[in-house]
Amino acid sequence: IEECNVHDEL
Amino acid sequence: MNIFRLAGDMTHLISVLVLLLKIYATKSCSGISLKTQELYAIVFVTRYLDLFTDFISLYNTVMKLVFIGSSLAIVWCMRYHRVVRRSYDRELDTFRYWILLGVSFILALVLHEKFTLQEVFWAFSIYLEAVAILPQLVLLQRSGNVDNLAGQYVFFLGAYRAFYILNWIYRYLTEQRFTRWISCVSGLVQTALYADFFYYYFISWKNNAKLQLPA
Repeated sequence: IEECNVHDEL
Repeated sequence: MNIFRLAGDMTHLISVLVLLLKIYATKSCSGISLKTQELYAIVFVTRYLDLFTDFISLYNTVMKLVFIGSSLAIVWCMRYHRVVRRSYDRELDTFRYWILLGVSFILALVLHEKFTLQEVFWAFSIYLEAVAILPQLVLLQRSGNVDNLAGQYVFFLGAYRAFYILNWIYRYLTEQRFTRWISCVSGLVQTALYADFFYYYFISWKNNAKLQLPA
């Protein structure tokens, strides 16, 4: 699964 | 992306635009704390280290560039623009912000999601942003009368994180794997710091009077 701890919020 | 986060980002953008408007329209930065602006520049630079490594979306990248660019431009203006710099309240803006930098960094070394350079700096930027407004709030209390644009700037800056709290609640309820405790707790602290400002801002708006913060 794609690493989901990439911070997608500003 | 959800409506709360979009509202939060737009409110944050408005706060930056209000500040840029104030500085460029009035050629003055009276009532604005340079220390808070420098802390925000550090917040954005340390938070968006992944700007060139993780592409989330065009919106995300553009907004990151806008926040980094505008915060650096405001710091530059307040420091070096020959007209604007004269109106900087140097003797009132004396908050010892090294404490905020030190405590945030130590906290980031202890509390982070992963012990990598990027994650430690990300946590640092989250903690720092929670307290970055302190020099500005102290300056407003010391300078007594708050001009409209400075008051609106702080108001929108506080409101944006409140929208983000709604966003975190929404994501927690809709995404089973959503846990961002560092952001949530920091965001709550950050918004709480504005509580008294919001109170006096609301009173002044209700009485249609000038915003007066108790010294």
